[in-house]
Amino acid sequence: FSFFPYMPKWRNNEVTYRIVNYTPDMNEPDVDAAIERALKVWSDVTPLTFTRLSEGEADIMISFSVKDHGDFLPFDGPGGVLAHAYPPGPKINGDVHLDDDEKWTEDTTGINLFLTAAHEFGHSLGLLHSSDTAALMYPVYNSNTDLTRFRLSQDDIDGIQSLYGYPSDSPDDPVPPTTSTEQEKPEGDPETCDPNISFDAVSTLRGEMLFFKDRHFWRKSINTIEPQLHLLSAYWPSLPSGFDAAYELTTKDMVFFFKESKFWSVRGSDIQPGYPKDIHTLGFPRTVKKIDAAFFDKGKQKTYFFVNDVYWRYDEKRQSMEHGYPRNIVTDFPGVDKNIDAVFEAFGFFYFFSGSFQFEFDPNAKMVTRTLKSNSWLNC
Amino acid sequence: YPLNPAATAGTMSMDRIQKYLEDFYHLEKDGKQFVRRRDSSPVVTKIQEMQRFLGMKVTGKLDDDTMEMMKKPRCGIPDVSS
Repeated sequence: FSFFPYMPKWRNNEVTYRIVNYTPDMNEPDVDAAIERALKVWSDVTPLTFTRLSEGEADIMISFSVKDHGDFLPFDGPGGVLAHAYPPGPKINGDVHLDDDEKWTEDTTGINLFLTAAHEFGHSLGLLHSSDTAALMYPVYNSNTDLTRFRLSQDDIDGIQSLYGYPSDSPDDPVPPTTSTEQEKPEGDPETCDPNISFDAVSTLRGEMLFFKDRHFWRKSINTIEPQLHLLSAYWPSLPSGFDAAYELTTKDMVFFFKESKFWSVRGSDIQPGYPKDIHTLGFPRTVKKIDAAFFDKGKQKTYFFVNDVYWRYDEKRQSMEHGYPRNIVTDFPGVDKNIDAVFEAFGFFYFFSGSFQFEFDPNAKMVTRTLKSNSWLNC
Repeated sequence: YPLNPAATAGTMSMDRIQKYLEDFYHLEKDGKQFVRRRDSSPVVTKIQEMQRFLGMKVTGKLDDDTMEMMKKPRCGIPDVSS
């Protein structure tokens, strides 16, 4: 599988679509059904949902046209190019154009609309073509596809889940277990509901929350009650334990782990090449020996790094530390006046962990709204 | 050059072959007649790139299998990002 340059994807999992016009080749309800089924192919394996609009601008505008249709990519008459689509983004981006010089059908006597639309929706969601001849995203139309038992290939699934993760109700692991010990409960488990428990680091990961403590971590999915306790080595065998900080850079589907003056980057269970790197390459002065906590603010596209009683802000777009830092934590986060062990952002709040307590901070009201036990997320 | 009959390879016009490589594999457009440059290294390289991506035998030549593949209906998005 492959992605468009810069891996564009829909920020919001609720994607809208609109069928702008119809082909004369098929009954309108059959077109509706084919489009719906083609979208379901992707919503079945991701957290994405598709809502149909009957007017106005939808994320994915689906239209039939012939020859020159206003986007500098004219169609070529019967055969040849069947359709094209644009990667996620505003206006024409995300849209699907189908060549109405083809004979669109529900079966394979002509060009099957379901199969072609499902392929084009792969582009609308951010996938480029695959060289896997069994993949839906293979560029050449395969009229021998068994439509009654159509399934995405593993290549298609791996590609789209790299962009959007797993279906929200999926029991599948977003980070596939790498060893059988994954199932055994690690010996010397930390007590999940110890009222005095504190964490080394916390982070989100593809919609889940991870709470790190020494050689272990808890995984908590928003959709499951019980957290799962795992050994770090079962997922990232070559990483050290006892992290100082961790944060998810959602725009790149990466998690960064910090320990002393080093940091690593992982995508799922894959450690990215070229790591560990030195934290001073991010722009910290030599006086900084380690990071206490970090989180990525999606809204601002900035990463906050906390060290003792001050913090820095890193511009992920410009890939550089912002000027005017460090600043006192308590100045910009009143009420957060303790040394911070860990922090993450969830539901629009910042959760600062200090010892066995966590402070829920509302960035809009600029105040601590609740003080909770650190393990309140672990269903204690 | 004497006026060529519509230059074709197999049953596909040279123009269509050139457009295929330009549209889907970003073959540089240089205005020259394709029939004269079909054995040039840029074109051979693009034919090899296409054969490799589509899972075919990589010959760099416009052989029948390659012609057949180029005639098949497909998506209009390039196979490789520019």
